[in-house]
Amino acid sequence: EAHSSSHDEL
Amino acid sequence: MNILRLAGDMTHLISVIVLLLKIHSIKSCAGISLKTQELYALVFVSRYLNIFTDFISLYNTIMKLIFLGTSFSIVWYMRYHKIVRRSYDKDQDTFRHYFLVLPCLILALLINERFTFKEIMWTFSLYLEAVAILPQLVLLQRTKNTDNLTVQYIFLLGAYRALYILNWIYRYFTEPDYLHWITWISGLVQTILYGDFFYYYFLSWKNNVKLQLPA
Repeated sequence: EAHSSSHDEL
Repeated sequence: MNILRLAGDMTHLISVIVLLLKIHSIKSCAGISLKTQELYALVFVSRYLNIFTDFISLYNTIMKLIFLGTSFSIVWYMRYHKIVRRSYDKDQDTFRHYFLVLPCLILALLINERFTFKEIMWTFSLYLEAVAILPQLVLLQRTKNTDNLTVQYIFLLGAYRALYILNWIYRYFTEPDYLHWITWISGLVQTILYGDFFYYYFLSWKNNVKLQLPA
């Protein structure tokens, strides 16, 4: 499942 | 990763280091809200459920581990360290923090990007982080003699989210499909809650006097 682009933030 | 995001992360990291430095060096947690620290530990646990399932980068994983480790060690120090815990202002730190947890959880169940367990916990962590500073701000207002490290810690913690807002604006204009209303509004609320504090922080800095929030 591809992660949402906000989930590469901390 | 852009420079604004990196600056935000570093500010966040430095805030934690400042707090741990205070606890380690002067063996005191005076003026620090355990309620806020416990909420942060909960924020990191709920947000970083993807730590072992979604690999993003080594940087990302290490930072997550640092934030998880430091938040729990701060709570441990304040609760159990035989010297540090004596300096905890228990009678002043009376904010009912569980009143924040339940509304955030309900809101996350109602408003989220996707109705999955991990996504709801991620959203819950965003809502909770936005308000987690409240017990600390209340304690700050009640404390007469706040030491400089506590003030710097709170300032850095507020500055981190403000830098993240700039990062979101940058990403919105540079990345296709980068649109995250939930993150943005939570982050904005979080920063706005610091408004009053920032105002008095700059005032005390300008006039070179100790910061004290008016009652």
